[in-house]
Amino acid sequence: MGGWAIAVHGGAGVDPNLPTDRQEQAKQLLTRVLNLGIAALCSSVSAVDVVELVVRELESDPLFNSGRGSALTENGTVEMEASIMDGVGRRCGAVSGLTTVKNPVSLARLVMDKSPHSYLAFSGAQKFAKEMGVEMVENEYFVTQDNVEMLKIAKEADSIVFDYRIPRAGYETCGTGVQSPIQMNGLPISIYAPE
Amino acid sequence: TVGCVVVDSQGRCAAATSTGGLLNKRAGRIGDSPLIGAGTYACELCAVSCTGEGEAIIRSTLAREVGAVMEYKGLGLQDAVNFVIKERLDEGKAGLIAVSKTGEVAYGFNCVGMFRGCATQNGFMEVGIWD
Repeated sequence: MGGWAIAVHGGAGVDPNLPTDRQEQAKQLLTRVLNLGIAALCSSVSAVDVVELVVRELESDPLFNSGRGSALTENGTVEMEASIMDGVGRRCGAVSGLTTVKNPVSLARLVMDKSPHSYLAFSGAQKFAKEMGVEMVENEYFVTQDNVEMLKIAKEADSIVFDYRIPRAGYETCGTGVQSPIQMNGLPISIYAPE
Repeated sequence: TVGCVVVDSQGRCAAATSTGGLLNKRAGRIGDSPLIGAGTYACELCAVSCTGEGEAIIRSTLAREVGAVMEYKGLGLQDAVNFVIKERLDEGKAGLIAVSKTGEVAYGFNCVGMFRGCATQNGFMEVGIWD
């Protein structure tokens, strides 16, 4: 057996002009949660418990797009989703459309362990959360000022925001609704920002 | 989006992914993260967590592809990751992290940067953002 191994991520598609201090913040958070996972593995905690533990920590920190600090919908609200899978027996659990569950990954775990299903969404997932007694908070808990600003820019420009894929030339005029040639799912990429 | 993949000292693999989705998304939009086989997958051989353009990850069932090419083409973990990032995403932009039951760790991405960290029992540890 090759021993334990762990990897974490905080999202792909990074603004190439991300300020250095933000880069440092991200690296510190990644290091902190890695060490949390390593300590658990050294205490022989099982793989599925370690991934839940680490993702909970990432959800509770506002830096990345999950849990607190989630990206905002067109309505300025937060709608979260998560999944977990145990390679032993390929058991899995997933949730979508959560608005008040503090740690979505733990509800996904409960779907895997305590329900006959593998995926619950929106009102069904919220109802299951209440039945399971998981920690619930107001939707405002997940909203950060940074993301309110980001959504405002996205709406004003009605186009791409911080998307490095748009040719620099179009970037300055993106406020005039210059449509990027890139499509996603049949829609101009300009209505999305990268995760 | 955030994710974690782990293989423990008994060779058991697991994966978890969590997200708020896309900024300015339509209410009710579901991305790749909760879809087993797309944003998250784990089996006897490996565990995978993806991030990036959800629609591209869904269409390519990206996470399961890593396990599939390991199982059916006999690729090692990093080769499997490189293959699916290169061959399965079409024009989509995404990244993923993965571990194998033999204690390997790997990641790959075809966009500008990915926030990631990885460590193995033999002392290797890396935290990075750019290529």
